[in-house]
Amino acid sequence: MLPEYLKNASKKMKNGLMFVKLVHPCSGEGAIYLFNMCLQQLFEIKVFKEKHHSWFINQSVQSGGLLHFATPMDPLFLLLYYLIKADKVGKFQPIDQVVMDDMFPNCILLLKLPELEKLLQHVTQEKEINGKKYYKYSKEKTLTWLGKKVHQTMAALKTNNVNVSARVQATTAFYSSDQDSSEKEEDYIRYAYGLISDYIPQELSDDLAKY
Amino acid sequence: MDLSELEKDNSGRCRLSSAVPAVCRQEPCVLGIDEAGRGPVLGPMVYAICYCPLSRLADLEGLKVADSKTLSESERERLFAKMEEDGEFVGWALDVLSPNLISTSMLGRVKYNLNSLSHDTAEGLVRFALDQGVNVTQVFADTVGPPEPYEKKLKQRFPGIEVTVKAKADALYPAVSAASICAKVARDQAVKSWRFVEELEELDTEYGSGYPNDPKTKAWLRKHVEPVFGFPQFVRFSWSTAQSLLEKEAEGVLWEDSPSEEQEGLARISSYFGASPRAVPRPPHRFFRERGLEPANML
Amino acid sequence: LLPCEVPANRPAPVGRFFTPAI
Repeated sequence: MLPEYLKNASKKMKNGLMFVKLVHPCSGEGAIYLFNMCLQQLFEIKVFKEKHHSWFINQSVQSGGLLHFATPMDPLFLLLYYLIKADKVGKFQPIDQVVMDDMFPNCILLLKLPELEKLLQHVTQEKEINGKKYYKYSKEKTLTWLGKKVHQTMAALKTNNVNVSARVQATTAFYSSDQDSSEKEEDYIRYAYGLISDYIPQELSDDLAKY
Repeated sequence: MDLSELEKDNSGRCRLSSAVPAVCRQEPCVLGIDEAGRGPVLGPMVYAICYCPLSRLADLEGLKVADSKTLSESERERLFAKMEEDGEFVGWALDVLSPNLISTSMLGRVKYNLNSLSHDTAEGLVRFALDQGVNVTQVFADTVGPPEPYEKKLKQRFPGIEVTVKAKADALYPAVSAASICAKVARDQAVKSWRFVEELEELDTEYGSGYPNDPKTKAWLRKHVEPVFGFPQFVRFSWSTAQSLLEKEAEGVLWEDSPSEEQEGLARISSYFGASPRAVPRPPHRFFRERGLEPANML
Repeated sequence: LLPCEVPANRPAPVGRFFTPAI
């Protein structure tokens, strides 16, 4: 399942859309992404996998009812993964020495992103020497950036009526009015934090929880 | 009999009824219940009631509505037409239960067997007559399953009305025999004019009586079994005749609550004593788990 | 996408038997 506007992307350029294997920023394992070379946009691919589904496709029945969804994803989550990893070196580095990965060589595609420098400003300190930029991971800036992400996610959860209540209840049940709003807010923050944490390393997720 | 209602949608149930003769609102009436098409593996089952004033029972008998089993299809149609003509003292109503309704009731997660479906339908028709103002004082019904509980249930539902449930009621009571004629006429017509929602290619209507032991019916079923879709909805999937044919000729189907062959996720006991504690990756967030979504690590 | 699994890949007269209801 792809957003409609991507349909012609693959027509415009030979390799308009590319499926690439990159790191999953939370688990560190490989995951499939879709790169749109024209708009330089990154999509994560999630697969709907449940037992006992088949397809009717035209005049046939096909087993293995998997459904792959391509959802736009902020590439900064991937850049962040490499910046944190490189932070052990503890000094400023050019970004093309940070984003390197022999497991997932296609990560260099991230360096082609049009607003790469703007993105990096959210999560790094930078220095410029002889016209060349050097970057260093900044936890403070990152936490501020993630805080914004959590609030944006909360807003989206509310508008999409996602059931976030901690108590297990039928998803169709509406909020019992007796639940006071601060508890509700708490549920939303916790839920949004949990979702964002699916895209950042465990250690940063712990810091974010405190933040 | 106007079955156009059924032709529009033959996947559920549909009710047909005559006007209520004025005299049936004034005088005490006897009401007979019977069904047609209970046994066949094809086509609908029809429940019918027929009622008339006690004072006109002799006239009803005069219509020669003898035991409908002894009548031919055309004789039944002629008799039904005659009852319609003499409509000023006879009223009727019937429910056509489609094969799809029968099958889905019997095969549903919560079993709703044929007897319960029958009892409820019969009761619904008596309720319908009462709601239309028919002054019912006596009800006669043919047995569906053991007579006692059925009679008891009808008496509970309709206190103050005399209820008699007996085997061969259609040979004993003219009102039941008349109901049986209505049911049979409706069933015959429904089967004859059955509109197949499935655009079958070489559709043949040589399905015989529809009874499971009828060789023509068996041959028709064998010819029309479809490995993925089973049968046209004209067939009662819940009939053992249909089921055994599906077992032989059709693909299996697995549902999420099918008894799964192996217990998923039971790790081998040795894995719990593995050397390095398995780094249990964090499970995906609840948002994804609840939607069956996980990161794709291969296409 | 069906809520059940037919353990087979084969031709099937979907157009004749299956009317998706929205």
